Amino acid sequence: PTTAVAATPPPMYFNQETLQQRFQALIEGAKEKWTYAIFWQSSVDEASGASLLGWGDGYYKGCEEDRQKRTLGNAASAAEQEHRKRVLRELNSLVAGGGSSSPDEVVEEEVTDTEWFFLVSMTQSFVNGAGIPGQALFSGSPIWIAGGDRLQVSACERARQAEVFGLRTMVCVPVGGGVVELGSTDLIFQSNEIMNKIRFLFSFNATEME
Amino acid sequence: DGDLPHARRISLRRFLEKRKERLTAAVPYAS
Repeated sequence: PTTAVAATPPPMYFNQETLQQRFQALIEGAKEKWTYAIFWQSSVDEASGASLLGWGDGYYKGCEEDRQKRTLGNAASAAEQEHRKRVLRELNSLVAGGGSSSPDEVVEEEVTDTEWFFLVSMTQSFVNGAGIPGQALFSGSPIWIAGGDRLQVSACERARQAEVFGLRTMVCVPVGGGVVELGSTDLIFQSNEIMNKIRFLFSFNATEME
Repeated sequence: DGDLPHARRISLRRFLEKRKERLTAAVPYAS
């Protein structure tokens, strides 16, 4: 249940540089192999009054499957790959300011399933407690889903989509100003150590916001 | 449509930069 809603800018902007440092400390310093982390930022849609979780920032580390799929060539179908590459080319020219630089491997190499899942996440938002991130924010409690079978039967479309793209663990932890989501292609069981690390790293205060 | 919100633009640029690093670092396929 993800919905694209035109929201007014959120009241606070988090400094993306410090967010990246937090992601890096969380993911690169972990024993577990997390594939990505996302900070969903909460805001209120002024027109409707709906609470909204939208893209704040993300960190994509990748996984072993990325390397294997590129090497062995067992990635998504040719048509799907062409679609992904076309989108990536358009996005690349968009962030490059429409420059006419020649195509390079960054947009010509295969876009793996987990890369695509991460990219698509940038377009998603969650209204009034919808989806796993929204439920975590609404309840104030972490949600930890370990196992492809559990993701598959989730009521949340995003969780089911995650399973289709090869993810086996999805975690959403409410923090100040939003929700931190972690995903992995590995099976990772709930641990207080990880939960505490997320809460510690993402306990924002006013001086850390732009 | 060219109207990419600021946070997504930064995230996307960083994703593409890191993707390039990953691809460059990847061991080439030995035939």
